[in-house]
Amino acid sequence: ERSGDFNYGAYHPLEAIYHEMDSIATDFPELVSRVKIGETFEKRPMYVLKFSTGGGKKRPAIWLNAGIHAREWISQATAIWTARKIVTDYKKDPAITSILKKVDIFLLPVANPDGYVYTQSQNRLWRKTRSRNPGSRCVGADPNRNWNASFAGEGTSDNPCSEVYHGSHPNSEVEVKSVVDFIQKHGNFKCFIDLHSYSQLLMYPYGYTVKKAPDAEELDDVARNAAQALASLSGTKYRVGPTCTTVYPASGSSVDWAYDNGIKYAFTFELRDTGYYGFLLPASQIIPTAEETWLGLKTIMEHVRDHLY
Amino acid sequence: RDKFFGDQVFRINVRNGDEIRKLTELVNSDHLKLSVWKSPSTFDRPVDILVPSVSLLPVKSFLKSQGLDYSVTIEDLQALLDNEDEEMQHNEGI
Repeated sequence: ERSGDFNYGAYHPLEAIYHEMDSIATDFPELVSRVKIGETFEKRPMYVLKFSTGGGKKRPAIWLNAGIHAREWISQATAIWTARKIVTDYKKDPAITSILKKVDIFLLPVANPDGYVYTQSQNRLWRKTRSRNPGSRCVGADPNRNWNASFAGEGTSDNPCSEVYHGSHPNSEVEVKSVVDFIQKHGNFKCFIDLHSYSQLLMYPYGYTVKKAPDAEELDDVARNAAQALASLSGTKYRVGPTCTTVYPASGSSVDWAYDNGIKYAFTFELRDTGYYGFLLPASQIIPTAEETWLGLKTIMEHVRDHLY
Repeated sequence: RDKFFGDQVFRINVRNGDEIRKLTELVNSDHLKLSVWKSPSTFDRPVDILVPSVSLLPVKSFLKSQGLDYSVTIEDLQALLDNEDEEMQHNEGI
């Protein structure tokens, strides 16, 4: 922030976030590249930042997903801060340096660009994508119910007007399909973390069933350690547990898809706060939230580094 | 941009399955135009609902008649949105 003009303690339009992503890649070309992974329904680019110290295209990798629900602005803001943090701390912090020595990190700060733009131009409380539903006056599908993991199961709706409308078929939303295609083509992701708000929760599969995931015990341990690390900064308390019993049944989610497709370390963060501001978290809380979340993310990434499979 | 003058966010504490069912019926009433921020789930987690200004009285009346415990967590949604907007514009100016 000192060397550039991007205020990490403020919310920004999509163009500003994309410009900052480009700046980060330009500033650290030996570590970062900005990769276009697809286009949205309204033809906006979808950009990820790839953090890599080399070692070939199919190195083990971590996917950090943010902003899939448009109105959860702290998610996108935390993600772009995290991008800058990674490059700032590389070769200074032994943890992130050793993580990047073994794995690549892909960061998607705005997983739902059309929705995000809509929250800024029209309706601040929009959640879904902006795709057109034939035969319906209602727009969009819930991009976190559109993944092929018990698609159209409990916790979703077949009504296009619903906030949890699952879409016409799995990956019907081009924003979801772009991520799915990229991850499947890569074939060597070991970790998928999805950032949402609000509620201060750290969850792992499953959302679509109360059945215990095979790795539930390990994921629970990792999550508890991550929540503890997060809390160590400012005392922010997170609840930990499987999605289905910690919040509610939610089928077709990104994290469940990732887990069922061989990505063992799959987690959902619900960031600040617990409801005082809800989705309208003041910008003054962006940096404190991002700083504490970073400690949780690092804990998870260190575990992935030490437990590659 | 859409405005939310007079709209409020209610937090409803649900204690059992019956209360969740009643609340779900309320949320599904089309004419009230309620928007769920946090869905009904386990019994120890509250439900957050955005209530448009025109529905405040009927919703309060329903909650009271059903014995559902609630509080208003955001009394003036538009004020929060205006602050946020002002901040963003100020930042862009800088």
